[in-house]
Amino acid sequence: SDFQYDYEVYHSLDEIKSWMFEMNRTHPHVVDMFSIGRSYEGRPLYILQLGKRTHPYKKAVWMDCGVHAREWIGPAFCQWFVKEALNSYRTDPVMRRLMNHLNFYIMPVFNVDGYHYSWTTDRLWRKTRSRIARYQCRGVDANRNWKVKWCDEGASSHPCDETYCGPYPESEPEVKAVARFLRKQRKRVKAYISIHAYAQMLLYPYSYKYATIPNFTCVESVAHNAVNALYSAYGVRYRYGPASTTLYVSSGSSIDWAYKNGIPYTFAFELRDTGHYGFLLPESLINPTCTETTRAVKTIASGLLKKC
Amino acid sequence: HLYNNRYAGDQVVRVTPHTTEDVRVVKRLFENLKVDLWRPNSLTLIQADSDVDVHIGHGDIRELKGRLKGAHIYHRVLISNLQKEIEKQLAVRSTRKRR
Repeated sequence: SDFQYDYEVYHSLDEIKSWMFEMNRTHPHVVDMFSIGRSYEGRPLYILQLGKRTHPYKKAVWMDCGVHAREWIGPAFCQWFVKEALNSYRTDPVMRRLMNHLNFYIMPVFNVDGYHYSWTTDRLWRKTRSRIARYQCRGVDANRNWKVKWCDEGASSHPCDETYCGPYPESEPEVKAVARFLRKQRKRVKAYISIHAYAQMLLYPYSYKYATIPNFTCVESVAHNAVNALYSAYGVRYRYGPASTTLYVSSGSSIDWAYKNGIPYTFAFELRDTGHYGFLLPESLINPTCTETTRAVKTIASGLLKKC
Repeated sequence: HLYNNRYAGDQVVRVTPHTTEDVRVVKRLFENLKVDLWRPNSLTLIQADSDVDVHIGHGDIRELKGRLKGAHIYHRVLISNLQKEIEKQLAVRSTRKRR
């Protein structure tokens, strides 16, 4: 087809939406596109479901990108992963096995309003774009708005702060829509992955407390294998471990919510880099960053098909 | 200009407080200056011996560096001109598209 899409540049929200429709149109047997709700400003929250339609009760992996608007490498990675999954289905036995036995729910842009705003008005915007009564400051940190130890340590109750937890849990329609979808799919979703930037880390629960999760051994092993797979691409070292100790304590995060709601493997990636460019990772680094991260995500997904 | 040149002359500075006193000084400094914390993303998360990346407006750079130097707190510039870096991020793209 004459649809040319450059995966090694950053794309606007409109371009990403057109790309999603095109993936859905050109891969009807392995791609389904649907919306799980609308954002604060009324934009659809589109999801791509990837996977061979082998049977209706397949296990599933959820992956969202772009929770924080300025972390552009996230949406770039979600698109890259979809492209890799579709292009390598025939040639890569690992990807073929994953697509045959799992469904992937991919949300290329979680915070659609914030992402659009970062393209048009403020490149360094982080939060959603909701309005807060009695305050001029806008937006909630979507990764402090989940109903798990909400607005406790590591989050702020002040609307003008970057880590504002919101007026109440799931106050953000984007968070509410994803939480509702994951609650409905609870029996099938076995892994939750959220893509952020930057710090080069792979984090798992808990974020809100210094404690060890019950299935620590299995999760630690999957994380270890994932960062090893990532390292095998270009030798980039990722730190990994519980978010509270590896990064910092924060409450109301999506990986803690997903874990508490029964998803056994929940991870947050902090992609490249460690600060040289920060949120302004050059387009020339999209390819290596996404190539290495694809290896890590495939390793996590493969871990679901093994017994632990 | 992209974003109406709003980031012209802004910088991203990495500050590394080593003692609890350094941490107190840095927190107080950032409360007074209007800064955009890149990492960590909240004042309460600043701790000793961990890097703090902060986006600072061009009008506050001199005061920030002067205060940090006065308090002997280690810092270095990660991005010397934010506007240029942002335009570089997308400018390349538009030429490619034209090609």
